[in-house]
Amino acid sequence: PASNLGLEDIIRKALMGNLEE
Amino acid sequence: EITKDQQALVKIIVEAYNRHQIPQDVTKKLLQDQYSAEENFLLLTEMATNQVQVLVEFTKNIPGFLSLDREDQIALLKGSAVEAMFLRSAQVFNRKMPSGHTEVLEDRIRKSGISEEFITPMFNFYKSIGELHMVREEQALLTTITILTPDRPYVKDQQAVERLQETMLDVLRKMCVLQHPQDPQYFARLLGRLTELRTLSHYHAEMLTSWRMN
Repeated sequence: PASNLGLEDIIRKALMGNLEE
Repeated sequence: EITKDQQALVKIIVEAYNRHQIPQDVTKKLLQDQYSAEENFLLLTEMATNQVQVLVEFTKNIPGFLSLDREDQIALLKGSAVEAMFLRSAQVFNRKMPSGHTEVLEDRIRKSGISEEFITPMFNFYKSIGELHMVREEQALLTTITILTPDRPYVKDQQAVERLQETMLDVLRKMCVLQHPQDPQYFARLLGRLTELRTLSHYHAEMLTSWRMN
């Protein structure tokens, strides 16, 4: 579960990146 | 015949595929032939993070992807990350590289502490991808199709994803017919690799556990 959460965090941050720009 | 719209779609996807790669300063480190087991573990972990970031940046450019429900976007990326990484790794591994690079890479993977029982299916997969001699458009479309698999866990609107995937499958099928007229089974063989990817992805969780323990 911990590594899955890490993966989801990376994905969410990277997806959000575009919105912030 | 590929329509103008489909040509434009392929162009966008291939450009995004080419644009989003692992940073060169990271890949250069991979080619160093002096490294400790710990350095190796840290580098491969760093690369895994880069791979996911590259995957997300590429996927954002897939026409229609950002119109999907936000949580479905995350579910698709989570669900396809491992398969997409293996597919991209296989494509990179089979690329023509300067002399000696393939050997350094293979050596690094074999000495990483990952158990042989997982290394063998991984290299078998890399070999089976290499045998297809895919062109860049096929690689990019196959990666797209992997990401747009509707039956990933937690995807709510599977039909929306399926419609998007069908669009990509149709273009890829036409490209295979046009590019490989003497090999009518080529498209089927490409799709067969997606089944292999799923199997490899099931090994992956076990591979990680055993590697971490090592």
